[in-house]
Amino acid sequence: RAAADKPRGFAKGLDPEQIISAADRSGEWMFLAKWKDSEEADLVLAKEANVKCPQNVIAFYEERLTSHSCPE
Amino acid sequence: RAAADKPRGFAKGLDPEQIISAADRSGEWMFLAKWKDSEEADLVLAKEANVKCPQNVIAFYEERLTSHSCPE
Amino acid sequence: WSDTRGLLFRGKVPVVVLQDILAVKPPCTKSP
Repeated sequence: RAAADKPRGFAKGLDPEQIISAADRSGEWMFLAKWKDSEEADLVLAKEANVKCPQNVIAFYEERLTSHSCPE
Repeated sequence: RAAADKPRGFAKGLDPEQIISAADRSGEWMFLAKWKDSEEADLVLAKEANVKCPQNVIAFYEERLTSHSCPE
Repeated sequence: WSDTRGLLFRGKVPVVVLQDILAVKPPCTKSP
């Protein structure tokens, strides 16, 4: 019960250090967020992260941005 | 000279409506931004757009997610 | 596209490639 009651995600009150991965969970887009000064990482809703830490989200996507050439 | 002096990008003072494309120019990512209530679109620095209109940038990235490194 | 700077975007499709272990499918399935 103690583990279940433990706050998770943004409810921990920690600042996000980096978005390290992304996942689709039952149709909901989620990020795996690593917290500053902590070894822990949690799944958070992308729509929540977009508002609470937009620069971390942008950095995550920007690292994976590439450009493909269109065939004629 | 009048055309060259015309403000471009965020200097126009318009609100961005949508980021419609991205391209790498000499190692610097640029976005093509369409402005609200205008038919114009301009090149803007990605790092500037990330700060001035982060939600537009995130929406652009979300629409272009793929799990493939090569186009079909 | 009459602006020469439009050439920067011609023939290129920007994509965000997710090869992370947790990525299953992108949230938006509509084509760019």
